[in-house]
Amino acid sequence: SRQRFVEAFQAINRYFMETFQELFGGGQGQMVLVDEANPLESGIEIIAQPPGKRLQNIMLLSGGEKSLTAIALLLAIFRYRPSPFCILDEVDSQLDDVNIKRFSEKIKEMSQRTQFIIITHNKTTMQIADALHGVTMEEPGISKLVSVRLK
Amino acid sequence: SRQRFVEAFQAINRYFMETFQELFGGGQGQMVLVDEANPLESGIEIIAQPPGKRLQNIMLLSGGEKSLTAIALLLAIFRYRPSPFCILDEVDSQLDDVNIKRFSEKIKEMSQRTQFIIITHNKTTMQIADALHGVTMEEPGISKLVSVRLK
Amino acid sequence: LKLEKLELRGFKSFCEHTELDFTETITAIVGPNGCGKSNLADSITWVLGEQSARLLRGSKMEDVIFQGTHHRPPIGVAEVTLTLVARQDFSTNNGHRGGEQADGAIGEPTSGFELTVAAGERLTVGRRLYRSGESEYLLNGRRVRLRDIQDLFAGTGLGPGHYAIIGQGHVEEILTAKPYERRSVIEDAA
Amino acid sequence: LKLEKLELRGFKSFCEHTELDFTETITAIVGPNGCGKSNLADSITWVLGEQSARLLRGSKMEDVIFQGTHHRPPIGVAEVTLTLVARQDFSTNNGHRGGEQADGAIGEPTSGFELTVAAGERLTVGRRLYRSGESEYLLNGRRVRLRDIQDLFAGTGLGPGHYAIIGQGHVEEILTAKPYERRSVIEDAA
Ligand SMILES: Nc1ncnc2c1ncn2[C@@H]1O[C@H](COP(=O)(O)OP(=O)(O)OP(=O)(O)O)[C@@H](O)[C@H]1O
Ligand SMILES: Nc1ncnc2c1ncn2[C@@H]1O[C@H](COP(=O)(O)OP(=O)(O)OP(=O)(O)O)[C@@H](O)[C@H]1O
Ligand SMILES: [Mg+2]
Ligand SMILES: [Mg+2]
Repeated sequence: SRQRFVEAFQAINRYFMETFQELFGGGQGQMVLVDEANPLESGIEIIAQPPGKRLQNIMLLSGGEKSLTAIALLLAIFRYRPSPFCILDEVDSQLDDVNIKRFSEKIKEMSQRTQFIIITHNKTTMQIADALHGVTMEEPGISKLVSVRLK
Repeated sequence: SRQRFVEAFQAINRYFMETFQELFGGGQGQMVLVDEANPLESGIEIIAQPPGKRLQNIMLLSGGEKSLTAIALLLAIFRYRPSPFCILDEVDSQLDDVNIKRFSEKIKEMSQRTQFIIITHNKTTMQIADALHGVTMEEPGISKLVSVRLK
Repeated sequence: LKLEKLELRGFKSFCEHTELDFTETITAIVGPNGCGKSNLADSITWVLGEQSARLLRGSKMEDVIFQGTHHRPPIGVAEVTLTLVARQDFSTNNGHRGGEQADGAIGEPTSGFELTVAAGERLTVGRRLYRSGESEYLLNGRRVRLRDIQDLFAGTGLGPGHYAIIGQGHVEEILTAKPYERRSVIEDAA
Repeated sequence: LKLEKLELRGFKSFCEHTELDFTETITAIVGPNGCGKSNLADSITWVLGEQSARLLRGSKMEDVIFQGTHHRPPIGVAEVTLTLVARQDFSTNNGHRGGEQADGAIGEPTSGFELTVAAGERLTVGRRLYRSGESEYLLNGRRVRLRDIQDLFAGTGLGPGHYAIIGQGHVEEILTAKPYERRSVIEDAA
């Protein structure tokens, strides 16, 4: 129904604008209806402006900026319609150390209400984990769980 | 012409098989004509088998294994049809430390004949560089080159 | 609902029986390329009722069954079991779906399938696929239909169009999607 | 041909005149997210004659001109100059293309455009785009057509379908491509 879509759109947009600023340390991101007059059928545009930069077509953003913008939006959708748990598979692969720090702090904050399973190669991301499961293939082609010590 | 395509296909395939083994430390990868009887029009299939694993649909490979397989093939095409220089923009983002080591050694070897420009966030990849250019945005939105000290 | 444990055997590269505890709030899964981390995520996607082999990186669903290595033969069945704990009283029947995600929707009645889990009690969800193509779906040890599993999770935010599992390489999809594709993402959440 | 220097001004985030030396064999470009590393790669792609705005992450070619920030106004022209050194005698005219990449192909004659560079001599390739939409292309300071630049590089392995520049996020494309798409990649190299 129109009511439900508009409510969801506005709520997710609020979460997105908030999360974008937290992950970027500033700037602004939001969703915009392509056709404001026709919310029942309009497509959705995403605009993103990292701190100090000008508003541009999101395709001009860097690889890391795109990832971070997408993460902000996905976490906003998740906050509006939460599941019992959230699995993130290497979503941090394009992020530099500064952005990974803010990303992992955001996950830490959201973990008060949600269980997270995070697959990562990054040591900073690993540090927010309460438990670390290592997977190896000592015997080629056969996966095995091992306990992991973080140095 | 048929002659040129078959020659190119076979030469690139030889380079691919060789480079795949170097990057994976074993295993085997190759290109296969979908329709052997019709080389003039046949599409090309890629099969890849990391060491110790069974030959499977390449889509089942892991993110890092796919990246490494693609790098092997792209470097093979490049060796057959070299350009004066090669620019690699964060092709190592999915690779773990062991694979990055072999990847950077391969680039070092190929650099005897080709100039490489490598954009990366990875410290191991940076170590094979003869020169390091840092880019910053002290003033937001304005890129600037700076000299870089590798710790 | 809260995740407690994942068990898998014969699923992709997890040939032998493997058990993972998820009792912690934030669990990290680490290891080298190709060791099986994404396969673990796939096993959870699968046991929740995923029907698209392509979303599991396969070309047919049989691809999720351990296919053997140079030293080990293929296995005949893939099996995954997820154990969850109810945080509040939870029941699923005829549109009464999950005290936790009461979005007010009255779903169409399931054919008499009924399950009630009291707060603190466990719920186990199991799925098996045999190489013959035969499938089994289990809830608390009882054979049910795939539909019952999908319905159960639909009431908890894990239904169609959920964003609970962000797959490797898929994070930027929402940005590169067309405007009306993004709309349907928001519609699914609404 | 060997790269020697890249100069850019008004190109994407490089508002001010910037010069990079590429005299070394392996040059690494590093820095935080969004600082401009891929924009440098884009500038090389662009000065070689790229005509697709989409391959430069834009929706129109004007997107490559510095668009200004909160504190600086937009600029009216983007300019990139690439300086190369010939490793061997090099000439381009009427099908005699590049002693380095003599694949025996006799290309169609260019309209009398002729350039000869002796071993050890420099070659500068320049491109400008004005916000009016007007473009300029230069070879060794002389105005030429875009076609002349593309032809020049086609003889050196930097022509259409070259794999000299692997863009960010594009490395796995050849694996996800369809079989006949991969075929045209090999055909381009042949
Ligand atoms: N049915 C199967 N039987 C045996 N092995 C399989 C099966 N399906 C997939 N695999 C293997 O699992 C491996 C991929 O595992 P996975 O994607 O979990 O790796 P990963 O740990 O996520 O690695 P990365 O860090 O590179 O993403 C591949 O090598 C693949 O061959
Ligand atoms: N015409 C333009 N004018 C001003 N800024 C621009 C223009 N085009 C792109 N940019 C900016 O350049 C930045 C992207 O730079 P670039 O893609 O080179 O980053 P990067 O260093 O490769 O980062 P990453 O490590 O995340 O890939 C974006 O923030 C974008 O807004
Ligand atoms: Mg993975
Ligand atoms: Mg980049």
